[in-house]
Amino acid sequence: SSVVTKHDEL
Amino acid sequence: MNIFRFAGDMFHLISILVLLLKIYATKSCSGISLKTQELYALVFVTRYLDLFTDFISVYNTVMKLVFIGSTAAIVWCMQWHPVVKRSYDRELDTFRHYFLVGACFVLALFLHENFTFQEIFWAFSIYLEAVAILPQLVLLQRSGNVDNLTGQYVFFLGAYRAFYILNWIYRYFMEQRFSRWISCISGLVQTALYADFFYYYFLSWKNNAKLHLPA
Repeated sequence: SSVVTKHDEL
Repeated sequence: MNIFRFAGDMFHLISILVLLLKIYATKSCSGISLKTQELYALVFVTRYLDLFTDFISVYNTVMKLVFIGSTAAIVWCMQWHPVVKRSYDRELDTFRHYFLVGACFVLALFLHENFTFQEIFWAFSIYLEAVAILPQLVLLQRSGNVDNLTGQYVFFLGAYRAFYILNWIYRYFMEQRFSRWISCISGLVQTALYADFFYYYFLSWKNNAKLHLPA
């Protein structure tokens, strides 16, 4: 599955 | 989380606190572009759609709430506060920022990481943030002299994204998977827009003169 890029930056 | 990113977030927080201080202490918002503040409110609302769905950390959630809350408070103050709104330079703050919103949204429809509702709005917010300072820079050039707090506001805002670029460089070398091209390129454009402001800010600091932007 395409790793959903978690936006951990603000 | 690395030191560059943390420093960037702190500069961003300081820039907003400086702006709130200026408005609260002087009860005036002269020299501040309401359009830039509206664009920033839109940036935060469209970027933090995952505020209630994805929990990253307490720091992350608290900072998102602070950014949304403080920017909303500034927009409210500049439009509705009986004393502050009178000092708004309505006739100088005439940048047609709706074009920026439209252009960034169209760009986000073509350039995004995943074609999902949340990702398109996230990419939109990244592009919009890069150009959100334009109405403010145009207003500063039109109003000529820049008062200290407003100058510091723009300076810290530029420093925040410049430190984020250091953060992306750091992550590029430290993490095997680097997929932040949208943020990185947009962040470079954003910081480049501050370049001329930084130049004149540095000159005014060196000559200990009032910051004066050439019209």
